[in-house]
Order: sequence, then C-alpha cells, then structure tokens
Amino acid sequence: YSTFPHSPKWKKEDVTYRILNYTPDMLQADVEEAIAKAFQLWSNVTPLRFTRLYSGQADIMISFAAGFHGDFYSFDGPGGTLAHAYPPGSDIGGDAHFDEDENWTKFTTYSGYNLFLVAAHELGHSLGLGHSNVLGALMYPIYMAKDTRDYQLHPDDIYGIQALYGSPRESPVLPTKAFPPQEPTEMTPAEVPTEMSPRQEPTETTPSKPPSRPEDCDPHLTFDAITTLRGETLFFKGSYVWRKSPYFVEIEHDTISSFWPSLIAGFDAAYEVDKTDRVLFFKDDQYWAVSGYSIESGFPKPIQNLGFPNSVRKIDAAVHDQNTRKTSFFVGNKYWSFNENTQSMERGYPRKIAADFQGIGHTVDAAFQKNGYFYFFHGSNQYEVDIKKKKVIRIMKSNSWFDC
Amino acid sequence: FPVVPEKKEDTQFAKKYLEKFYGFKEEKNSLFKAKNLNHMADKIREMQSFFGLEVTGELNHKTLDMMKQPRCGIPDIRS
Repeated sequence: YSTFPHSPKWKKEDVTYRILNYTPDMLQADVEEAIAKAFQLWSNVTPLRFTRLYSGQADIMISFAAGFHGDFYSFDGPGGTLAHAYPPGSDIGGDAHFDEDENWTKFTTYSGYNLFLVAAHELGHSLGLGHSNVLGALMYPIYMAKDTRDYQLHPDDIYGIQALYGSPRESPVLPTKAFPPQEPTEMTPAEVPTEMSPRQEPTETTPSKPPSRPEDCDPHLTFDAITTLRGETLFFKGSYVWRKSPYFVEIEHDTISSFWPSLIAGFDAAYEVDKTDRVLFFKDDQYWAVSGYSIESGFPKPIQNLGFPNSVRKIDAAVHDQNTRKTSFFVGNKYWSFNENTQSMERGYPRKIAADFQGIGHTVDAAFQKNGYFYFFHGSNQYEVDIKKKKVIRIMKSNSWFDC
Repeated sequence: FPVVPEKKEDTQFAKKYLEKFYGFKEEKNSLFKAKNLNHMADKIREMQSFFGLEVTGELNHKTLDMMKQPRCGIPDIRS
C-alpha cells in the first residue's frame, strides 16, 4: 500500500460526506447504496464513522462530471480514467469525482463499471491511501470487475488504512487476529504473479493454500486446456499457466489472473482463431473471448450460442484448424465441427471420435494445433495426429513440450 | 505476449500516460531528444516495476496493454 506525501489523514473520527449530483445511468437509490456500502468497507476496519449531509460543506463531496470539471485533472471520455479523488484536507481535499462519460452500473458485467468498486477505491484516496501494487488489492490502480456480494478488503488495504487510523474501537468486526504489519514473506508463486511481493496475512491464519503448481517434468502431469496465442503455446491447469514461447528459452510460469484478472480458473477448453487474433476459453456451459490481455465485452456467453444442444453442459477440449478454418469440439466420445467462417456447426455432427481419428479410443482432455499437426491430450499422454489422415503418428508424455 | 509494431500514436499515448501517472516531464527543446528518450525509458521502467511487468524500459505490447486498462486518475507515484 502507499499514502500521499506527508501521509495526510482526517484528524477526527467523524467524517461527513455529501452526494452533490447523480449519474443518469443508475437509480439514485442505487447510487446512494453503492456509496454507503463503499464507506462501510472502510468504517468496518477503522474507528472512522461516516455521516451523510444533504446540504452545506461536507468533508468528502461526491460528484459526477465529464471532461473539464473545475480542477486541473479533466476527464478523458469513455474508458481510460474512470474517477479520481483528493487526499484529506480542506476545500477540495477528500472530494471524489466520477467521470460521467463512463457507464456506471450496480452490476459487475462487462457493459459498465461497478460504482461500488470504483467508489470504494476513490474513498480510499479520500481517507489518505495512495495506490497499491498488490494485484487484487482494492487500491490497485486498474479497474477489475469482481463479485461485489460480500466483498472483503484485501489485507494490504487493511494494513494501509489501519496504519493511518488504527483498528476499530468496538470488538473488531474482523477475526480476532491483529494485522501487525509483517515483513512481506515469500508467497508461493502460484498466489502472486512474479516480481510482486505483497504482504501476507499472518501464517497462522493463511487460508488453506490452493494446491501448489505441479513440477514441469512430473510424468503424471495432465492439463485442463491448451491453446496457441500469437505464436506462443499456453498450457492450463487449475489457476496455473505454463507458457512456451519462441521468443524466450525457458518455460514461463504464470497464473490465469496475471493475464486476465477477472477470468475464473479451471478452464475446460481453449482455442485460438489466429485470423481474428482471438482466443476462446470454455468453462462449464459458458465461454469468453480475449484478444491479448483484453476480454471482449458481452462475455461470458452460453455455449449454446455456438450451436450445441442443451444436453451439452461442458466441453472437454477444442482445437481450431487454421487451414480449413474449422474448429473441432470434443465432448465425451464424440466431436463436433464448427465453421468459423459461417459461425455455425457443420451438418452430420456429432460423430464418434474413434470412428474418425484412428488411434484415439478415449476422451480428449485438451488439444491444440502446431507445426501442421493436432496434439490431443488424454491424462498424462499426448497423441500427435496427422490432420489429413486423421491418424495418430506418435504418442508422447503430456509435458514433452517442456524439454524434460 | 508478443510485441506488435509500435505505432507513433502509441508513443504519444504512453507519454501522456507517464506524465499523468508517473510524473514524466518531456523537455520541449528538441536538443534534448536523446535525454528525453532516456528519461521516458526510465519512467517506463518505473511503471513496469509498479505493475510487476518485465522491466525493459521498452514500450512493448504488454506495457501498452496495461496502460490502456481503465483505471483511477490518481498518480501511482507519490507526487
């Protein structure tokens, strides 16, 4: 976490706020609820109490405005800067401004920005916090759509605000453990992207750790999904990504959230349509489309949009043939063929995998295309398939790409 | 992910971003072009370090992508 220079803070525990105007994007009651909930996040973990005023000068004046709005920091239209706020002080000090050119919402869809999340961040500034470089912290500068039901502050946010104001007077709403600022200890790489070492909750209370990343050369290594992406190959398992690139020698170890923070872990399938620079991820009966790091708006969508019957509730694997522009979807012992040009399923499908792919007598966990071949994965084995002959020509271990 | 060729407007965009959030100040006098480029590379490194990106000082795809994410208007460095 960080504070502003000289760590300005409110010299009192009773802080007032006033909502000066409203965005036409939301019901007034929803705006008021979002802002009240945002204040409550901070009052839950400090001695501060927030009182709403309906007239006159409040400590924190909240307003919506577009473009130039009377301070030196004009807004920039849709996207880019969403809002800003000033550190504690007189006059403009503490005030929070929201860019009216954004689409404000009380939901966490991709069609707008959740006012509660942005207001909670900006009010952190109004109370004296600067930005945090901890991915997942509320005070991280970049907006991330998150589930706001039962939203909890990240420990880093709590460390920061309690460094300014201390913990709540009455019995702590939090678990009884204190949050002594601890020296950042190494977190297992799976929990944080590389090059960041945020503070960690005291070890005795660290929530049960997710299973750690399997070794690259574990002979029993299996994958959930595999896809190419702009010449690289990404291997997915749980929240982990193994990244193989022609641009650097070693295998890079990442997490899904380090590339796409708002995507859920545990993909069932993934494939790239190189011509449109798009990768599609599948989980249960939904799918997402990304281009590089950007998630396309309007996702997730139901897989039935692609032409699957309602009886199909998830996909095992998918692979796009860049030559024919057809994508094969594997479900159980059958597969479908989807025409990316017409965006529709081909007639005569599903067909039995074993009937068409000689040597593949089981389900397919993951698949991708490389060097003119298909690679099908089943458990810890990998099958190199001649696409034209639809015939297995080689069997390897799933992690043979990791130069074990 | 792999770099796409840097476009002129990307450089302009990055300059504005670094001015806004990392206190980058461009010397207007063109005699300081080399100094500007070094100064800008330093600020790119500062931003890459903040976001845990590979610190290269180059305006690569990942860095540009991060700059284009919707965000808060307050600077990331204490200023």
